[in-house]
Amino acid sequence: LPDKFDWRDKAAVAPVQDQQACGSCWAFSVVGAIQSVHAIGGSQLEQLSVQQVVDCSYQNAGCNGGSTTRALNWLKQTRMKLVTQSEYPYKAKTEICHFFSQSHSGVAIKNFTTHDFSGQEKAMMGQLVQYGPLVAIVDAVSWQDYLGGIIQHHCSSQWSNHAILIVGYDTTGDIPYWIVQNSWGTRWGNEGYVYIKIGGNICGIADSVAAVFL
Amino acid sequence: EVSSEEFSRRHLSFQRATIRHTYLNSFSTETQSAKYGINQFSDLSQEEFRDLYLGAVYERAPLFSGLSVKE
Repeated sequence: LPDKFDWRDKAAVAPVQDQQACGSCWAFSVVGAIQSVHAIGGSQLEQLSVQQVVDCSYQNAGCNGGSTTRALNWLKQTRMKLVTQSEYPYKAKTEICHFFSQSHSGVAIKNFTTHDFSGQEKAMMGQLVQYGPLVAIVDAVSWQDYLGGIIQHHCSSQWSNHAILIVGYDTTGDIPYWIVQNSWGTRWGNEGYVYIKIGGNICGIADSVAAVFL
Repeated sequence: EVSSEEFSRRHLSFQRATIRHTYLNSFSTETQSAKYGINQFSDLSQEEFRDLYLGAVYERAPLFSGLSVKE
């Protein structure tokens, strides 16, 4: 594995977005992974509709929260094509699902995997490099106050409450860390990103990690 | 424009946040360590923050076996 790896360097990560006062992190992380893997596959990077997932993933609760696994499972089972963000813009509230015809272009997933990588974060690095940005669930209670730097404390595992997108890692410095894209806008953290120490399952980052396949 | 009641509530949340920051930063001993302080969420109570921004439901995942499906 390379000492450092960042999918942003390969133009495969869309800009940081802002979920606003809506518990839709689960949709942002899932859509973020899909649009990245789509770009890695040779397509142009384009922002796909988070609102479509918020409105249509019926097993989840829209702005009241949801599960990344359930959202991915729904996308896989229904072969629902995600349309672009401009065709189905984000509203930061749950609305009625808008359907598009089968002939309408969009991006569908073929499969996904979800694993617990606790104690195996090196293998998780391998998955990131091999498959693309990873969807993960973390304990983000202390992130309310985060300004920047590498998180090493104040996070628990097994109490996850927030979905994020892991886009890279860096092991070249004293503290190896994951590069994580959040969905709270660019004013938060390191221009919308948060760094989490690799090893020790900090914030539960390795508890439930998904890779998507298109 | 907020009512005086809401202003008081937000002010209290803000004061509590500053106390939290002192505690959280006490662990930040290295230059690269995380820093905690005032940001756009500082006038929210911890409960409000959880309700508004932490919307993921955790579902247990199988332990990674180290073997791919092909293997």
